[in-house]
Amino acid sequence: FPVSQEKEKEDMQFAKKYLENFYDFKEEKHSLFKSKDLNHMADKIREMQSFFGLEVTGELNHKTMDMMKQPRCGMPDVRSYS
Amino acid sequence: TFPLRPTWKKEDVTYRILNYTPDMLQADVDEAIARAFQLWSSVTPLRFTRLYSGQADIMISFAAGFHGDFYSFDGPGGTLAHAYPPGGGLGGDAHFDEDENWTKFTTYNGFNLFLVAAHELGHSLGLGHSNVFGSLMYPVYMATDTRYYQLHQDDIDGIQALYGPPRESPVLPTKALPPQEPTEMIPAGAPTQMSPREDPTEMTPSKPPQRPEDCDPHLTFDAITTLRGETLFFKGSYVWRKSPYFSEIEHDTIFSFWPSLIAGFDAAYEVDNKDRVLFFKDNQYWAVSGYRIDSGFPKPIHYLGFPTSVGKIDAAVHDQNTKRTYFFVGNKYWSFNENTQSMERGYPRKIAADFQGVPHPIDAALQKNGYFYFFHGSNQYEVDMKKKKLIRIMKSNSWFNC
Repeated sequence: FPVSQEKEKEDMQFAKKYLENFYDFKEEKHSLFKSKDLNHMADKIREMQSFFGLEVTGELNHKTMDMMKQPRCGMPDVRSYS
Repeated sequence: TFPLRPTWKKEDVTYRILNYTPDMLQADVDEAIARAFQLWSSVTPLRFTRLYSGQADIMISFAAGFHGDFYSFDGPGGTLAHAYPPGGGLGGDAHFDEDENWTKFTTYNGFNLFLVAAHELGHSLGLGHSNVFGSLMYPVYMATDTRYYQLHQDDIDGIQALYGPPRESPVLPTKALPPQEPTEMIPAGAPTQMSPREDPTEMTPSKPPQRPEDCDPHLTFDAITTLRGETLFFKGSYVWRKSPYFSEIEHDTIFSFWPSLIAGFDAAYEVDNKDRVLFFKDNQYWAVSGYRIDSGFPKPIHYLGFPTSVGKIDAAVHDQNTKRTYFFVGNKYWSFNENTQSMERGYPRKIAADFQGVPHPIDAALQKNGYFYFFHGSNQYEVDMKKKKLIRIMKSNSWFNC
């Protein structure tokens, strides 16, 4: 459903945490190449969208955010479990 | 499975319940965990024995926040639980987030412990997540009627790839045996959860009715409501979503927005200044805010002031100007004052007396752009409420850019 603007930043943070927890996303803390970092995140978003059968866009659209906010199991969805 | 496919190298696996959640009776926790293990033992050669002291293979505990492993819990919602693949130490252990509300029922404001435990024990036996919607190992929680819960074929294939089939083939299909006494105090008439298998997008033996075409000239609706500037059209388990932000009509299911609500609403309306939408089905109603279902629902519609002779309502629409909500039942209608939360005096009145030219029963009603729209079959009637005048008649699906 419609998201108020100020929430978008929150959503971005939420999504990063989600992708770190479940899709082995590692944000380069001091990456010089911001664009590279965003591409990496878009790849992880695509991986998550593909897992859940969502439209694979690489963008944090409302359906992707909705799915991220569903109550779920705490184990990762991808296999790089350590 | 997990990398390197860890499994228990034996058929007799032990478990121990280290502590209990205060949300449930201990006996109910014991039963939920035992039934969850039974799901897996019914399709494998594995046998599970409960220990009451010492080190068991699978240690089960409830904890909140940081609890001594690398995966702290996150408060209510979000992560519900996690479990580790077979192995020593933490291996096999299952942790449940105490910040959740655990329940033995299938309700709207709590998580069913049996369902979550069955999923986590799948991990304890070596299964990873599945992307098969409706399978137990799907990562997202789905409220489901658990009385006769059955493993999805995907779950059975996964666990039997690790441990093979049971020694003797089970006579009965793999069902969680119904508990001794009905643990699901689902009140009579209350909706049972849409189990994923019942979700129309799932393949089920009796195929659910297909979604009608947007521009089918015979398209009718069960209920229609606005929601935060958008308009949602309901029919059966399907939702058509019209948004001012997107040109195309989005196709969803009720299940995708409110998994624990049932399909087939009778009526729906939004009280915009409370950011609240109410759904009606038979003699009950629910209130939601966005995706969240308000606690304490469903409630009987008679709480709103209907006489007991009214068993269900046909349609409802809230007038944002007058703060009145109109409920339509058969050939009559009521006016409900949202401020005083009470029915107005002098009602019910006859629909024909105040809405000339609008046939009844009314299937659905909507207020948009200052007009009211009353839906009857495949037609809708645009009415200027101030003048109480019928403006025009259109096809019900004229909102879909046909």
